[in-house]
Amino acid sequence: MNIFRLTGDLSHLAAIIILLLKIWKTRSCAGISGKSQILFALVFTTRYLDLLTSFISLYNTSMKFIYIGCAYATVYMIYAKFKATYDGNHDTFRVEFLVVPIGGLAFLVNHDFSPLEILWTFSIYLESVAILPQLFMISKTGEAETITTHYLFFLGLYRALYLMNWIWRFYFEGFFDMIAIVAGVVQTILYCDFFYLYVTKVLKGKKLSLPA
Amino acid sequence: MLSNAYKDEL
Repeated sequence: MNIFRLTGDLSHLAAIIILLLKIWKTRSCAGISGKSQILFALVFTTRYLDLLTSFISLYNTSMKFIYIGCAYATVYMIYAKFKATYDGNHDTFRVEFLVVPIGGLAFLVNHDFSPLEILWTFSIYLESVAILPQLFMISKTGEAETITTHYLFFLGLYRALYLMNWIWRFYFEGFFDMIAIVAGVVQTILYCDFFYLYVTKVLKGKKLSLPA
Repeated sequence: MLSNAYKDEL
């Protein structure tokens, strides 16, 4: 555990909590892509199946439970509790175009051809692109609430910090995981355009709106 | 494939 890993995890947790609180406090999930949230719930479910087979640490186990719990709570709020506020008309990204090829890729490129390992690989690949429906939704409506941009910022920051963590681990522990690194780089790149808008607009007190 | 080292991560 190094400082980048820890702040990365906390940043990830902050993103998840910000989104839950936003929906809970405003009693609305307007502007939030339910599809992205379903994908994240799928990511956590397929990745953390090792909860059933191996114990790493109390920290590890509890964070996994928190992530999974929050992911399903978010999906429940969007598709059940605050369903009336869900903006489904703008959430039109075709997720099967992500899930099907990624499922195929996880079968072809993995560390070990076993069910748990393939599901872990699937979750790593899927996480790298799971935010696309949300970004697509923002590009479609041309704007995002400021609180939504904070959510996206912490979610992107988390992956950027994980990249630093992997550089650290390569230098000080001497190993690396190619699947995680390639997917992590892809995931971080997807946020670059958003980071630029966040710094130039949101941090200067303006709402994030895209030019028409 | 290369090492499978990051299973302790989230």
